[in-house]
Amino acid sequence: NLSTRLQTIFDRLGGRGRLTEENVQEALREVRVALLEADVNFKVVRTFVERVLARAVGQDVLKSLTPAQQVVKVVHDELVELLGGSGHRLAPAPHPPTVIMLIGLQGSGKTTTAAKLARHYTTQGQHPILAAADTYRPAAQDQLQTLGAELGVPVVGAPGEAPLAICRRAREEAAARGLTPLILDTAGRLHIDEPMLEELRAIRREVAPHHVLLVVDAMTGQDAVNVAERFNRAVGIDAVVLTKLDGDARGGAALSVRSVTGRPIAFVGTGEKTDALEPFHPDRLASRILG
Amino acid sequence: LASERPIDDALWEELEELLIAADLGAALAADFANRAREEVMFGTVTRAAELRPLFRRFLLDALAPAAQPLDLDHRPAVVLMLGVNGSGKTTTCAKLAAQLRAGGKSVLLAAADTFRAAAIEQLQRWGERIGVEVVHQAAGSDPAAVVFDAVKAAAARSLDVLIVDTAGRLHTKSNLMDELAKLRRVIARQLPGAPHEALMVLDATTGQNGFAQARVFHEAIALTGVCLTKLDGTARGGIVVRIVRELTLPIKLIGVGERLEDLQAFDPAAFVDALVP
Ligand SMILES: Nc1nc2c(ncn2[C@@H]2O[C@H](COP(=O)(O)OP(=O)(O)OP(=O)(O)O)[C@@H](O)[C@H]2O)c(=O)[nH]1
Ligand SMILES: Nc1nc2c(ncn2[C@@H]2O[C@H](COP(=O)(O)OP(=O)(O)OP(=O)(O)O)[C@@H](O)[C@H]2O)c(=O)[nH]1
Ligand SMILES: [Mg+2]
Ligand SMILES: [Mg+2]
Repeated sequence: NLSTRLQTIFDRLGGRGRLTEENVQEALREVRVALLEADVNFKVVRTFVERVLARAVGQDVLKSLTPAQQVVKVVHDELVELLGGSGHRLAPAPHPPTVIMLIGLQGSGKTTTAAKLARHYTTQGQHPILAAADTYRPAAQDQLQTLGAELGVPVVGAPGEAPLAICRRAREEAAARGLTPLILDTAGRLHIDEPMLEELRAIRREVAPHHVLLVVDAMTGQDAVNVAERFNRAVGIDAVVLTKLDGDARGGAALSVRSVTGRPIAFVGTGEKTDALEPFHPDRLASRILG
Repeated sequence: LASERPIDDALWEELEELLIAADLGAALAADFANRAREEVMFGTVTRAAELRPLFRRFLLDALAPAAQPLDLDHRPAVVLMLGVNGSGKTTTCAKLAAQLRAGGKSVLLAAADTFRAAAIEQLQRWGERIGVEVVHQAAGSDPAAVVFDAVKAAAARSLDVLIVDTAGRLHTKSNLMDELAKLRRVIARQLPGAPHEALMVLDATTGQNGFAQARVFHEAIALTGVCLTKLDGTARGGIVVRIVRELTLPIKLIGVGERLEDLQAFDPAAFVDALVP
């Protein structure tokens, strides 16, 4: 792993009490490889490594750590700082319902996450409502209806109803019944599909979501930067949900998405069941990314 | 000639980053760059303009052998579709069924994802749309029972192709991998030689984890190939280069959209041109 590789470098360079530009540069080549292996976008890696270099050089090696451990610590701390705080407290709207909208690529986990969020808020004593606004994928509405029924959460959306009409009706229903938050599930779409991005903008104009969440698969590779950047520019993102973290993907896409959008990661998906949603812990993801 | 670009560190970095950006991975990108450097050292390449074609040639050499057609020369030919959650298995089953049917084959689908909400309905909707029967049981039933019934029906009716859709599963979940191995055994026991295709459906947006997926699925059930989906996005799916090189797995199909016609044979030349434009 990274620590062992760095240890080898410092052993060879001769341990001294100070991290010099030379020994840190060599160490950072290893760090770069580790981050790329972890799927962090190569441009994000470049910026990150520069920051670590600036932060590490000239540092006195702490008495308790070897130089290798010191570099790992600087890298880890820098990662934690960049990944940001745990943003899972989605602020309630001043006037209910609070509207949460889920967007993202096909298969990223939006529908499942919508149900997980509904369960999350139910366990907190709230009364959420779901909108099944994916009218494209066969049985997408059935999928959310089934999950909603399991949770005792109402689901709005009839076959043949347009996505915009579903969202509008769901909002009216939420307001009328005093239900909050309203969680909108949308169809998966490409970040380069202009008409589908326009649909998201139309929904956004219609129901004014307070939180637009980009749902990102933790195994996403270099393309995460393009996806996040395009969705953010086309629709605007407030926070991110990183799914399928119960696998062994290192999750570097999270750093890419955070870097390019500046938005916090609110939640992580850790399984297929509706209880598998956790608040984001930057330190845990940092360790995972470093391998 | 004065305006020609030099072959310098900046160019090597740019070319390597092109491969990394396509998800080939740092190690493989460095490997190809080193081979290219050798060509420059030996003088077989002297101009910067020759480097991209050189990289394309390396990639084509690596990928051309991977382009193999589906082995459907059996009656019934059984295709098992598998892979991690959300990769595009169900949609690929529908696409393949539609295309084979359009080609005059008799096709049967099996809804062996009995776990996920509305998974059976999703395949049934597709089946209705394309006029292909979907063997299914109640949600929550044993996938092995569905597979057993489907193979029995396909054989009894002398159908041309049976396509089995399975539940998404992360390769890290050993109990789910065991279940998949069991499904394969059920098929093999009923029909020696089957499944004739065990295809891992891989999302082209997947990074380095795609290799772990292929390795583990291959160890668990002996894959016959990979179907790379969502190539209509901006991800290039370069992780398949590593999969082909290290696991010698064929790439049999690519998904290029959400419609029934958006399934194509793997074309190495087109793929390489997209990787290194
Ligand atoms: N293991 C695991 N599977 C997940 C997680 N989140 C979602 N899934 C699974 O991933 C697959 C895709 O999830 P969906 O919720 O259908 O994804 P989606 O984004 O709504 O897909 P589209 O609507 O087609 O774009 C399903 O098999 C889910 O059960 C997670 O955190 N862990
Ligand atoms: N753009 C694009 N989308 C695709 C492609 N293949 C599948 N999809 C979409 O990806 C999403 C997931 O597809 P599914 O077929 O449900 O995936 P799956 O592997 O069966 O998912 P699980 O059964 O939940 O594991 C759907 O929205 C599909 O329309 C493709 O080639 N391109
Ligand atoms: Mg969905
Ligand atoms: Mg499926």
